[in-house]
Amino acid sequence: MNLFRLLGDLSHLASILVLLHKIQTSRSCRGISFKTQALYVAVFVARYLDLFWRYISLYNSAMKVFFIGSSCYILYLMKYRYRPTNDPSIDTFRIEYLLVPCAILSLIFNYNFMPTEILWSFSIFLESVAILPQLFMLQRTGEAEAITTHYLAALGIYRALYIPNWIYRYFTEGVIDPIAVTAGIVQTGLYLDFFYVYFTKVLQGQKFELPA
Amino acid sequence: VPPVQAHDEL
Repeated sequence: MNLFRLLGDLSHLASILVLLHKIQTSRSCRGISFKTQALYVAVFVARYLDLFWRYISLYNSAMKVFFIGSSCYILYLMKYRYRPTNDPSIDTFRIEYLLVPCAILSLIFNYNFMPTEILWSFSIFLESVAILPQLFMLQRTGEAEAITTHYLAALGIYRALYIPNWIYRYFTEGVIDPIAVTAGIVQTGLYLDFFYVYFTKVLQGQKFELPA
Repeated sequence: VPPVQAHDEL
């Protein structure tokens, strides 16, 4: 564990708490892509079911339980409790365009051709693009509530912090995880446009609005 | 080539 990874994980944790706070206080999931949230459930279940056969630390296990539990809870809130506030007509990204390529990539790029390792690779690839339906929705509506942008910023910062973590681990432990690093760089790259608007507008007190 | 990590990250 190093500071980059710890701060990254805390940022990830914070992003989910911000999202829950947004949904609970506004009693609405307006502006949140159900598809992205469903993809995160798939990512966490595919990757963190190793809870049952791989023990790393209490920290690691507790985070895994939290991420699986909270992502399922968010889906429940969107699908049932606040269903009327969820507008599928603007959540139109075709997720099969993400699922199929990720499935194929995970069959080609994995560390061992066995179901658990293929699932692990699949989850890494899928996580890297799971935010696309959300960003696509943002692009379509052209604006977002401030709190939704804080959620996205925390999520993006989590991924960005994993990059110095890998560099640090390469020099201190001599390890490198090419699959995670490649997917992680792609994932962070997807946030660059968003970060630009977030740091130049939202953090200056302006509304999050994309140029028409 | 350095060894691959043991999936110890989240």
